Amino acid sequence: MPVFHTKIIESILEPVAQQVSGLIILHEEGEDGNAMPDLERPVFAVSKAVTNLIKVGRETINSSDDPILKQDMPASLHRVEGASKLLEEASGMLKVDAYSGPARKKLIEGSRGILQGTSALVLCFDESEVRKIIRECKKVLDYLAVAEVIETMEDLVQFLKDLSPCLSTVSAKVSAREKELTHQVHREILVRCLDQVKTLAPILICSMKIYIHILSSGGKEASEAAENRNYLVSRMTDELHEIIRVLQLTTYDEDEWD
Amino acid sequence: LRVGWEQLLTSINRNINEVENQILTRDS
Repeated sequence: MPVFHTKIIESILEPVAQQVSGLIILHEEGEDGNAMPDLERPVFAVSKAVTNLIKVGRETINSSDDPILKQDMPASLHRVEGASKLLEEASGMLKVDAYSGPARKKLIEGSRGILQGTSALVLCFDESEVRKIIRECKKVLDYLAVAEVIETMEDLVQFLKDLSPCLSTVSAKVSAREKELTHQVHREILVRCLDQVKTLAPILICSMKIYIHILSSGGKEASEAAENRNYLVSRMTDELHEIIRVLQLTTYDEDEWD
Repeated sequence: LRVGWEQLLTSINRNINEVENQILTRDS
């Protein structure tokens, strides 16, 4: 049974996957002694839709700035295109001989190919979307890495100005992604990590303020304050790394199925 | 069998349209 890791992918692919497997079983079990129906009209509709999809796909490849998408997507488009040709050939052959075995084979191959090709396409897009979220997470990580060189209030204000919009973006995107996932454990980890990041952010800013204050007043506890700040940075960094890790997971935990 | 294939091709058609929508939505 296929398992899809986001709700949108599941809603698109699941019904077709079910039907393709149903028909494959039907044909393979040899319960198909009857003449095949004329499939010219529905096959033509599929070809038309595939032509359109190929056009949209190519435009997307050309306009995308994601090198991995540019590299991966053409193969799925070829897969769908080739599968559609198989369906057309099968339909032509069945018009001549409604009992043709090779035509049935081509029909099954074509349907399977369209399912695999469209799956690959949607997954390609989904991975690209995940990479966008990860890029935002990495921006936050980059800002956190400079926290320890902030020694004045002016720099802290700038630091906040830079960090806040990135944190908001990460928060919104991870939260939206979490709602899309079908895997409950992954969802819970994302919620927990994001909550931690949101809780720790104001505490980190506070610790940075304390450090700057102690430093400017020549206090002796500066190293202690720096240690506290660094601890908070490392906590936030760990949570963000965990978010990045979980965002990239697509497989299901076997135990959960048990 | 007839109904099965017609239904499959109809849902493949819908599936392709959905994938296209998905691409267009993500793209915009």
